[in-house]
Amino acid sequence: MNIFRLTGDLSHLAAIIILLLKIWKSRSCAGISGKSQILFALVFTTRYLDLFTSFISLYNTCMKLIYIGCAYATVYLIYAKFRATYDGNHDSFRVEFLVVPVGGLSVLINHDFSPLEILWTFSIYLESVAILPQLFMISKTGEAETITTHYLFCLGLYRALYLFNWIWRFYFEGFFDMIAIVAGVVQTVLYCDFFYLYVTKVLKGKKLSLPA
Amino acid sequence: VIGRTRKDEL
Repeated sequence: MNIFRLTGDLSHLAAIIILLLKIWKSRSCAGISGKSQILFALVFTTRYLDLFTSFISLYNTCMKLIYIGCAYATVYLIYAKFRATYDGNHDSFRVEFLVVPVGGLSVLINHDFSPLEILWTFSIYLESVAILPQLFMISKTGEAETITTHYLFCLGLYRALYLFNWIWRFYFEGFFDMIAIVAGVVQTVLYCDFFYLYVTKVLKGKKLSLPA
Repeated sequence: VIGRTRKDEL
């Protein structure tokens, strides 16, 4: 555990909590892509199956349970409790265009051709693109609430910090995982455009709105 | 060690 890894995890946790609180406090999920949230729930479910097979640390187990629990709670709020506020018409990204290629790729390129390993690989690949329905929704409506942009920033920051964590681990521990690194780079790159808008607009007190 | 960092990462 290094400082990048810890702050990355905390940033990830902050993102998840921000989104849950935003929906809960405003009693609305307007502007939030339910499809992205379903994909994240799928990511955590397929990655953390090792909860049943191996114990790493209390920290590790607790965080996994919190991530999974929050992911399903978010999906529940969007599709059940506050369904009336869900903006399905604007959440029109075709997720099969992500899930099918990612599924194929995880079968083709993995560390070991075993069920748990393929599911872990699937979750890594899927996580890297799971935010696309949300970004698509924002580009379609042309704007995002400020709290939603804080959520996206924390979520992007998390993977960027993990990149530094992997650099650290490579130099000091000799560890590296090519699948995680390549997917992590892809994931971080997808946020770059958003990071630019966040810094130039939101941090200067303006609402994030895209030119028509 | 290649490809074994994930066991302790989230």
